Amino acid sequence: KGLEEMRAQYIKAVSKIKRDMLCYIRESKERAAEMIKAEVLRERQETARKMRK
Amino acid sequence: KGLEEMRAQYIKAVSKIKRDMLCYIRESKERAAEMIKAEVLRERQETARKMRK
Amino acid sequence: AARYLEEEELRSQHILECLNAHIEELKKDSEKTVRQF
Repeated sequence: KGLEEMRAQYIKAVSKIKRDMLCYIRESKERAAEMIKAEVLRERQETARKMRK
Repeated sequence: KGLEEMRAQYIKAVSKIKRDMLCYIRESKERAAEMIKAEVLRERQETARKMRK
Repeated sequence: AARYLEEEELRSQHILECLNAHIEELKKDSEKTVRQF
């Protein structure tokens, strides 16, 4: 009986760790997308400046 | 005895998760550094081109 | 750039599969232990 409880607790603990990792991974993907977006924007402005010259 | 065995199983699972995450994070850092290095290089070439003009 | 994001997507899917595999392994092993005792 006790073992069943322990098993359930251990499984709950690793699932929580996984949830936290999912969160971290999602955030790091969002950050990467932000970085790229800013990069593309800068490129556009740069090209626009050149065109004007 | 059963409890000890289960505890060992839990610790094994958590250490595998930790190892995989550390690997993932290190890779992310390396890739980001690569991207930035490429970016700086492009900037230099851009400036060099402008200087020549 | 788009390639970079694509690779990020692939890497995150891969790591998730790994995490799930470890959790499944723990579930199976601990199930065996419970039955044993």
